[in-house]
This record gives sequence, structure tokens and C-alpha cells, in this order.
Amino acid sequence: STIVLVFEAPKDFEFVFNSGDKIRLGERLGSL
Amino acid sequence: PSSGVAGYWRSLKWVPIPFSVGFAYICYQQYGHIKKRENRHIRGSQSIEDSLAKEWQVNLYRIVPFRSLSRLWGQVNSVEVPLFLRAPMYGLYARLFNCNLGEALVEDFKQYKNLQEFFMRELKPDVRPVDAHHTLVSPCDGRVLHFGKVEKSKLEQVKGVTYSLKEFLGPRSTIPADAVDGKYEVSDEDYHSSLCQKEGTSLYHCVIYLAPGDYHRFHSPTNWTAHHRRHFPGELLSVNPGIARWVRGLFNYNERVCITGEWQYGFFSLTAVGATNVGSIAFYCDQELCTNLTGKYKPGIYFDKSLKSCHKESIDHDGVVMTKGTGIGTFNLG
Repeated sequence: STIVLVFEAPKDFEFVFNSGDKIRLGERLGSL
Repeated sequence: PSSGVAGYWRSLKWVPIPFSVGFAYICYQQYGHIKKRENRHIRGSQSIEDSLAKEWQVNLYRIVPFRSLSRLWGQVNSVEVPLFLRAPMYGLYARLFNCNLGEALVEDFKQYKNLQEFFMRELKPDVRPVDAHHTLVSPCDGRVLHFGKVEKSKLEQVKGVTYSLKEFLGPRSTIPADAVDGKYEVSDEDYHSSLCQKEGTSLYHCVIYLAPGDYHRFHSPTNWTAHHRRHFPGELLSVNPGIARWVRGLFNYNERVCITGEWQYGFFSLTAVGATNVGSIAFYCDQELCTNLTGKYKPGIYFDKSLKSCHKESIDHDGVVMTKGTGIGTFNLG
């Protein structure tokens, strides 16, 4: 199963992980 | 003594052969993986195209009755397991898929009546602290398959393998007044820009894969208001990263439920994509939602529900208010 998020964010939004990284519920996804 | 030596040599001759063959096979497999990985680095997009399934292969793959298998799997796993079998059975599952039972709210295997209950186990309240300092957090445990800015109305399931944003989310629910007979065709570019509601923003996406051993409930990744639910009945192909690298548009084939709404920066959506093992999806805000039903479906058909029209205490006239970190739904076995 998979969760896909699609969202609008300011142009300077940055994700804070790499593809393939394990992530846990509640950890930050990006910086705004 | 001579017969003893002969016996020894005979055993030396045959015992290592299976080991050698096995070792050689593993080396060969590993060599193949390394070669593919290096090719991906060297040849880039051309290599990605080469590794994608051909149309006939996808069609052949889609013939397999994964939906029926999924429902059968769900039925089997709803059967109550005898008490004496629970610990060895769930223990094996936990070892195979690296479940951390220490994090589960109920650690005793015997308390779970069937694998379905074990699969949907809850976590202890303190094991997943929600980051209070950042606006956007992960909605679930899992592995990030891909993320980034949405370019030219294309999403990426893994690096280099794109699929259509318009097909994934479906048409906008608001049909403009100048639509002819209710039909409204919109280009990919116009669709993309119609999702952006505010100035100085872009669309981003993030794909998180949940492995069989992961916690299979999902939570709100931010504070937002859900306006609309769209259910796309579809295939239940496996979504593991290997298949995501092989079948282009995998998520557009699969059954999925998309919740769209708004957050402080504009448009926001969360889509739960089903898979063979995990065929049904539940959202707590929508009790009417039924997924993985029997019977055929027509590709491209979807079922909408406005979440603005609900009349419950937790729901105001603007939609369902989702608070960062609160549980909003689950994936179920079968």
C-alpha cells in the first residue's frame, strides 16, 4: 500500500530526506 | 584405511557441489542487480525506459485476478486463529516482515484474534511523537519512493517513471459554466495550474510505500480541511518498489481513495493507494466508503462525495477539519 501526497506549497519548500529513506509517522517531511 | 579415505573423498566430491552451485547462482543474481544499477546511473533515462514493462506485459500482468485473490486473502485472514497457533504464526509474520512488537499497544500475540487484527495493530501513544515545530509531517511509517516538484503535470512513482496527475486525481469537481453538455476537456497544463490557488506557489508530491510489516494506519500530515472524497475502483496490483519501477502508471491502475482539500498554502490532497494484500481502504471521515467490492468496474469511473455536506459534530460546513498527527484512516488486509 502507498500514500501519495500532492500539495501546493511556497516555491522555496524543500523536502528533508532522500528517495529510499525510511520515514516514520510524525517526522517532518519538509521545511517551509 | 584405504576404504575410509575413499569414502572421505566421495563425500568431499558431492557435498560442496550444491553449495558451489548455490553460491554461484547468488553471485550471478547479485551481478545482475549491480549491472542494472550501474546501467541506471550511466545511461539514465534510456535505461529506465528499457527496464519498463512493455504494453503487452502490463496487459498480461493485469489479467491475473488480483482483486479476487485480495478478497480471498482478506477472508482467510478474518478467520479466528486458535489460541495455540497465534504466537508462532504472528511471530513468524513479525520476523519475516520486521515488525517491532515492542511499539504495539498490545504486545501479547494471543490478544489478536486473527492476522487482520495483528496487521491493523495500534501503536503505543508515545512511540511516534509528532514534530510540533514543522507544519508538514509524515502521515505514516514507510519508505519514501519519490518526492519533488510536480513538473508539466506529471507525477513520478519512482525516479524517471512518470504518470499523469490529471488521471491520478481525476477531473476537478468544479465544472466551469461554459462546459458543453457537462463535458469539459482541459489540457494537462491548465489542469496543473487550476490546482494552484495561491501566488508564488508550486505543486509538490511525495510517495510513501508501506511494507507489510509497517504500521498500516495513516494520520493527518498537517492541519487542513478536507472538502472532497473520490474513490477510484481499480486493479490491485502489487505496489512494491520493484513493480513501481516496472509498470508505468501503476498508481493510476490501482484502486485508490483521494481526499482533497485545502491547507494554509492552498491545495492539499492525500491519496491512499490499495495493493494486492491490502485491498481495502477506510477513512474515518467517510463511513459510506466501500472499497475492493466484487464485480467488474469500468476503468476511469470514480465515485465522488462532498465532505462539505456532512452533518456531524466534528464536521463544519467547510468540510472535515483534519488535525496534524490525528488518525484519519487505515489499510485493511484483503
